[in-house]
Amino acid sequence: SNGSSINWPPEFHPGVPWKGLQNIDP
Amino acid sequence: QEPLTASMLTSAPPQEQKQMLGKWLLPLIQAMHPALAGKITGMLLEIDNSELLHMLECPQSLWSKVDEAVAMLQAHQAKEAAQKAV
Repeated sequence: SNGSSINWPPEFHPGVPWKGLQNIDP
Repeated sequence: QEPLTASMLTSAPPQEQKQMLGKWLLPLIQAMHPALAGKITGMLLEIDNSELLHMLECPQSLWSKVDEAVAMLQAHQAKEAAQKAV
């Protein structure tokens, strides 16, 4: 395991369009 | 804040729907978990919109999901911290 989930979960910002899990770099 | 209704939500495009739900969820969650609100909102937005709409009408189900999300987030953060420590 390489621990690539470090940026999970995506954070919601009111002014930024929501991209969900797509905004996490693998 | 302006109440969010199912008809408002379903008349918006899918990406906009998540944005609307997020804007509605964030201040509610901030009241309970100020430091984690953005992340918890992000986690809850992975839930199906129809279920989120149900949570909008039933605060009890919202808070139980928030509790679940906080527990998951804390477990995740503890795991990350443990991995970094090694």
